[in-house]
Amino acid sequence: MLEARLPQASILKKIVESVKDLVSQANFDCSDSGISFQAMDESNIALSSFLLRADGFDPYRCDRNLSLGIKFASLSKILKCAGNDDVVIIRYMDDADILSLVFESPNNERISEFDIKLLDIDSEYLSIPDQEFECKVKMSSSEFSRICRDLMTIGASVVIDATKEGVKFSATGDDGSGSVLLKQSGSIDNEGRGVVGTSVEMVEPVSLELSLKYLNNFTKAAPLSDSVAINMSNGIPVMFQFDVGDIGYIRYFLAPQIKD
Amino acid sequence: MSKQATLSSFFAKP
Repeated sequence: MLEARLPQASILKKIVESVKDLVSQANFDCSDSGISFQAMDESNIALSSFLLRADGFDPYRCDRNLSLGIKFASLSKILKCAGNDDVVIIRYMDDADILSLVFESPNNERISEFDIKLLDIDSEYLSIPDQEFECKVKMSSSEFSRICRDLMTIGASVVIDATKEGVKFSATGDDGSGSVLLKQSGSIDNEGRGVVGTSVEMVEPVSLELSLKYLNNFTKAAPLSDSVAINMSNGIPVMFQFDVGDIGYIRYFLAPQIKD
Repeated sequence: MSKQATLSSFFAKP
């Protein structure tokens, strides 16, 4: 059986919102180390994954490895019934075909329970090589969202150039072109509001062209984290990582656009 | 012109 109690429903709500438009259904893999998932979009261009470590739940119990097939649209609808500050208890009894979600209000006066039908999904796992990236950019996630949104008005793809100076996002379209350069900075704590600066750690400069449609989908994870890590090497898929507090992360891998 | 690559050309299917 699985029983996992997450103190804040908002975390699960945000995770589901940030993958549901990329992936329609996927297996949630549960083990004694936590709950994870990995799935590609239909066109094989983007891979979404997340991990919530067992210590992020209190308590967490998973007796054996489970693969629970879930339709994101259904899960998203059910999670809309949970308050942001509700506690969520995820419960699965062995050999059942449903997953139970219990929402408890903070004062424990309202307890709602929903069951979601599980699917039998034959998912294809890709093994992602454990690689060192040539360049690691860390920047504000809200700034990343703004840049992707702004450049979408110009073109369908963005070129990300990372150098020691900083990171530059450029787009070109039929009506013109645009670019945003973020210079490398320290983390500036703006009156305690924790404004995240931009940092670039690199072995060599990287330049990659990526589809803005996908990047705009990835920005749905921005509410989970103040910062986003963009890990890049020339000519291979980019990894975007949004940390979920210190209990896990959401990662997106995106295949680049390559010159003919 | 650029062409969109797919992930399966980079990541192996076990």
